[in-house]
Amino acid sequence: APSRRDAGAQAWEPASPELLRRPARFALDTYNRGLAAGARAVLGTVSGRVRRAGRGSLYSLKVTLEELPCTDPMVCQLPVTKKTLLCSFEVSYELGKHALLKQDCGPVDTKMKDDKNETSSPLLPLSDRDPLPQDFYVRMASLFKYFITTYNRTYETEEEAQWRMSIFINNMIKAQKIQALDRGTAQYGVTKFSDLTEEEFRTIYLNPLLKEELGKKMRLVKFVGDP
Amino acid sequence: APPEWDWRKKGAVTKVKNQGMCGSCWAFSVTGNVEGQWFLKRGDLLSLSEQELVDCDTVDKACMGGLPSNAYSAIETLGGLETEDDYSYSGHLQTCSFSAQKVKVYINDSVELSHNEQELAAWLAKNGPISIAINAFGMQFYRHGISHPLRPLCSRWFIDHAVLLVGYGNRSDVPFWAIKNSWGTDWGEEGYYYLHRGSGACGVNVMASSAVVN
Repeated sequence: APSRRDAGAQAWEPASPELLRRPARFALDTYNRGLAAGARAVLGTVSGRVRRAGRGSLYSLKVTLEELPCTDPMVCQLPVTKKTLLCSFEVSYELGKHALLKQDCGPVDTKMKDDKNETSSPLLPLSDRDPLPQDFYVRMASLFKYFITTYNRTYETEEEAQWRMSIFINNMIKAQKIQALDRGTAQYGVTKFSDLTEEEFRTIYLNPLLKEELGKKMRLVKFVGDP
Repeated sequence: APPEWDWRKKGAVTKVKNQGMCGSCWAFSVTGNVEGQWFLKRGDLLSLSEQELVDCDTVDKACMGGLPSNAYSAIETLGGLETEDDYSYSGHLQTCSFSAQKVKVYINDSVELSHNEQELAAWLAKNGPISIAINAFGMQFYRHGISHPLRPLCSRWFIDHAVLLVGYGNRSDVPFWAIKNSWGTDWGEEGYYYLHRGSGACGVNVMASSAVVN
């Protein structure tokens, strides 16, 4: 809301291809690190815009990527045909470093159709391939029962209960990842919001207008240190 | 700034409220700030109406979100805030039923505060709770303790939740901000969220503001 002098204070501006090259290259490198061994993507078209604040910048990029077929027979599991992806990336540049804040990629034709309902989720750089413990679903069912009792949840149908339980399980996995990446002393886990998808939670409880910060400009208080 | 401060212990903070299924955090953040300012200038702690802002602040978007800066302007334009008892919270947009006769609190101005966390702490200790907005990453699953997400996961560029700074301190040498949330007492630490202090965690320092009561 406040002045236009720092984070999010300036409006989005169109950016030249030259300006977008480095953040796009950074996003591509990060994307490639997540691909299977032997596979890689190359940059196609790049367009986007930039927001500046202080010494930092936020780039919002629309990029096409060409995923090249895996050519190394030592690492290729299946022959894969070349495909084109349309990706939305958000890359920040602060203190001399780039960081990929959001990534949302899909095949170019389906992506075009879905673009109006674009959803993107923050990156969680943990492997999803870790095997789950054998008693995982038993433990999760027991935890879900605790959740329903603690927060007095009722669901209208068996199908809804099943659906909410699957969301709950995904959320517990997500909470575990957030826990693993937290550098403080916080504990994450079951809360009264544990049966909501991220999209539901954002829509119901959060405030997207704050991200845009186009409110009334206020007078800045000057800090005077007291000797 | 003193090494620690907690306005809850000094009677400047009302009980934790619950915004329900409505994106009205901006209204709760602002009323919390005005409650503190009024207490410090006039000595009375009054629980103030968020519903008045949800219904009558026509610049903001009620349950779809809003900005503290607009809310301060709305309070000035309307002529003040009614109390929670007189204009109680329903959690959805209603027709504005503000009554100037029921106004108990007014504000004269609003100000933007420093982005330096040390200066914010000093301002808070001297002047009262601060309206802020943060990136709510991880808050869906937060239970207790001091949250300190990795910087790229909780970027200052994705601010999406308004709350109230009511104090600060250290727990086992970990510096924290004590943050009053509006999701009820059955969330977090009795409704409070503790966030790492001094690292700009989740953009805690980028949108600090306060009403001014003369």
